[in-house]
Amino acid sequence: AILNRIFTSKTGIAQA
Amino acid sequence: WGKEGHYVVCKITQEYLSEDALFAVKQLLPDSAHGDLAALCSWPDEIRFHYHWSSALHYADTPDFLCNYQYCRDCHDSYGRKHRCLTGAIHNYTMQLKLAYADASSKFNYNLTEALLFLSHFVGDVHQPLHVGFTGDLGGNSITVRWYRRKTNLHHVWDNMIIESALKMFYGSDLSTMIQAIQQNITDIWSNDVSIWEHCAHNYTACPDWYASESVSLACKFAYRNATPGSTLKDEYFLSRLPIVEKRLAQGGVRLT
Repeated sequence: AILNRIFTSKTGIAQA
Repeated sequence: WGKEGHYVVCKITQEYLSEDALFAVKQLLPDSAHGDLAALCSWPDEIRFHYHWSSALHYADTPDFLCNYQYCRDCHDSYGRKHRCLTGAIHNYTMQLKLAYADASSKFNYNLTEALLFLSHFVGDVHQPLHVGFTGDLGGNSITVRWYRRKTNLHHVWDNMIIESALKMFYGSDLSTMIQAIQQNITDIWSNDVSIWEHCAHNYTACPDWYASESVSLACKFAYRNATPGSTLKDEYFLSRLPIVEKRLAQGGVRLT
């Protein structure tokens, strides 16, 4: 799920 | 995990990559990988003493006997430097790859091949319960136990021995047979769980703190339990912990995808 989300642009990134 | 564990996680990942993601991954892999991400998922273990700064990124230190995970409390290296831990590394490399692919003109010049390999390795590691184990026993590394007749330590049991014994006992010493069995479970008994595993709150790209919370809870319930220093771990421990290991490998693969 992470790589699929990274290589398609739609979601935010978990803030540390 | 050891070599086999990372190979399993990344082999599972490759099965479920979207077309775009598979294209991007193949672009980032060096020719020597021949398009196979799994071939390089142990690379961060091989260079951890060459890239000394990367060594602390393979684990997170939970305070002794606490069975929960808190980023602010637990994500730091042995010098107390914040964010230098397994979950901080997953946030970092997720961000590097996302920035590079969300904005092609991004001015950052990150090494995206290394970012992909570190991210793939660390998403695997955060699903190994003792990579989020207790500080005092070094995630089980200083707990000496016997695995059947062999002297070892509890961390090594979870990185390697449970998988190696499973391969011998159930999979004809063939890693692809074990991978197929786990993939079968993903499509059968765990099919309703997969969409939950994939999801992150707030639609985040990755949620390593949640993965770490699951791991430290499993460490308390399964890894440390009945594994006191000097104990001999045999069938009862192996057969009850193998399902946990296989499910964690599956979750690591599905979530990395």
